[in-house]
Amino acid sequence: ASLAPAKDEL
Amino acid sequence: MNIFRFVGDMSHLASFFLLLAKLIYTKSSTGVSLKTQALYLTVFVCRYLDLLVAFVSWYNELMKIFFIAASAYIVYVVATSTRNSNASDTYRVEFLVIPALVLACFVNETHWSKGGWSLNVMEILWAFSIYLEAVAVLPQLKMLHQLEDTTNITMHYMASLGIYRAFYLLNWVYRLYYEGYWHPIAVVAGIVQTLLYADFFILYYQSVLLRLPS
Repeated sequence: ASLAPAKDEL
Repeated sequence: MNIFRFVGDMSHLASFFLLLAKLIYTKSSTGVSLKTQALYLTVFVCRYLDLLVAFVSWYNELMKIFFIAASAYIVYVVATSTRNSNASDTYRVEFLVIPALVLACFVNETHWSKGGWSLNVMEILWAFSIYLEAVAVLPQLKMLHQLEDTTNITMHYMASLGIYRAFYLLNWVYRLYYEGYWHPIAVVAGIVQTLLYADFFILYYQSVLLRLPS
C-alpha cells in the first residue's frame, strides 16, 4: 500500500 | 462523500458563478485580480492532469472539467476586458510561483521506487498546485485592500471561497477520524490558505455586513 491513500478530492 | 466536503464543493462552485455573474452583468472586471485568476487556472490545470488517468467518479470528473473551463473563461474575460486597467493588480506573483514550485520539488508524495516517471511528475505538479492554491488569493487580497469601490459581489465571491476552505478543513477532520484519510501536504497548505481568508473576513465584516440594510 502506498503511504497516502488515493486522492479523491478536488 | 461527507456533508462538509459537499458544502465546501458547492461553495467553491458558487464562487465561480458569483464571479461569472459579476463579469457578465456588470460588464466590468474592475476589482478582479487577473493574477489571482491566472494562478487559479494554473492550479486547476496542474492538479487535474489526473483527469485523464485516474477516474474517481463522474462527480469529480465533471467538477474538474468545470473548474478548468470556468477559470480559463474567467481569465480570458478579465484579460480582454478593455474597461479594466487593473493598475492595482501589482502583486509580484513570481514570489508565489517560484517558492511553490521549489517546495513541490522537495515536499511531495512521489514514490520513485514504484510508479512511472510521469506519475511522479504528476505528484510534483499536484503538490505545486496545493501550495500555489494556498497563496493564489494574495494578489486579489492586495487589490481589495487598495480599492475603495469594491463591489459587493466581488466580496461575496471571496466569502464563498473562504467558506469552501473552512469546510474542507472540517472535511479533513472528519475523514481522518472516520476513514484514516490523511494528506498532510493538503491539510497544512489548507490551514495556511484558510488563515489568509481570515484576514479577508475581517474586511468583509466591516465593509459588507456592517453596511447591509436592516
